[in-house]
Amino acid sequence: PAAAAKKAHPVSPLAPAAFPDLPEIAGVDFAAAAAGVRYKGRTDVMLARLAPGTAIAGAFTRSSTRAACVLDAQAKLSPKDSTEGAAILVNSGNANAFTGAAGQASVDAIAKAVSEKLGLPAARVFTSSTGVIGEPLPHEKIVEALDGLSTTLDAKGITAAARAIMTTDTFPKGASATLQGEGGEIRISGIAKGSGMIAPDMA
Amino acid sequence: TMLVYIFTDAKIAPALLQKMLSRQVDETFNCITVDSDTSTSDALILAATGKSPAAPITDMRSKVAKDFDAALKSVMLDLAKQVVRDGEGASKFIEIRVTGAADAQDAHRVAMAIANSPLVKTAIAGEDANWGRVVMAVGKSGAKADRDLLSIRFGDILVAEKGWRNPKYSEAETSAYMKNDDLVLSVDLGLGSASRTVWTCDLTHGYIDINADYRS
Repeated sequence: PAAAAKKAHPVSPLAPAAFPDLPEIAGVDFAAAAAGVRYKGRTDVMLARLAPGTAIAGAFTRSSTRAACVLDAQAKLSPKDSTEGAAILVNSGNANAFTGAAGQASVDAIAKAVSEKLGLPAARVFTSSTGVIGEPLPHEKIVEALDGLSTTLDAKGITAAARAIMTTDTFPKGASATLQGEGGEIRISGIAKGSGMIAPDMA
Repeated sequence: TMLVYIFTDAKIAPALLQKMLSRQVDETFNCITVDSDTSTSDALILAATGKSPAAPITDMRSKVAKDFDAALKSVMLDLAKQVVRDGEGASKFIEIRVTGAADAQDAHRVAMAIANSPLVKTAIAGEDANWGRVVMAVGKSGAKADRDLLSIRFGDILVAEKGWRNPKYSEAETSAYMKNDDLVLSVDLGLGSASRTVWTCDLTHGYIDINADYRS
């Protein structure tokens, strides 16, 4: 692998003019860091902390060769209410896919470290990895970055989070909606990454 | 790889949240393609913190549940389209509308066959309204189709119908349309009432540059 990141590609000519101003969602805090998972000096890890009682739903690729973190997150979905907190930890640069037993070991190590750092069950830590396939994930770099991540969690950090999950993306992606509920406003804010290897088959 | 994280302050039970998410995936993220390759890592997490002052959403048939469902879909579709807009090397955003299919499965099959066709996508990169390649994609899709009932439009321009090139269509007008960044390609199969809209981008030299370099 290259020792350093290649020069960034210019922004897609089809990109929106700017990243949208996403409404803050009460009960979610974000942090991002450069852990050096694949390239040095590039923000490549994001942590989202979710308030106790958060409901989690998910959809995942149906690929029969899906990565350990996908299988792990699938297994952690539950239709039951939880009073516990939750967290999402994402790294870019290495997909932790097709790495045999080492794949699940990395997922477990990250989930355990996040759970200890944030005081919530490992079963409520959802991880994702994106990047090259077939190289063991240097999860110790992510675990080391947790000190910094856990002390910089910020409700306003969603833009940095959207940037941290990028790989060959040329712009961070965000969208939001607000609606009137019974007795107050309900907000939705989302981020995404994706630019290549894109033909989702989700369920 | 596509990763998506959506956060809401709604108070809603996990089972209901999952039901809404699962229902919306098919018409949003499962309707996009950049390069026809499905990642081993695609994931979407939807988290509802319950911190909104609004009352809990408990009934799928309630107005607030329907409003929430619609708002969730709008966020998902917006993000899905942004992923296509960032397709590696993309210079055109293409909406493909298939109507008149025998059933919903066929409509999706035809739409994705067109959206995933390298020949359709390179033609569009070259600003060529190459409807012959669209006919090819429909034919190979495996869906029920009849050449003589098929019609193809680029934007509002009818370029082919009834098994022939539309004799009235203007090459100059069509070429001018193809210079737009955002394009609509419509195919009516003339068989039934099922429809599907999907989104893709063109396939350019830029895609090869990026992917030939990625691991070097």
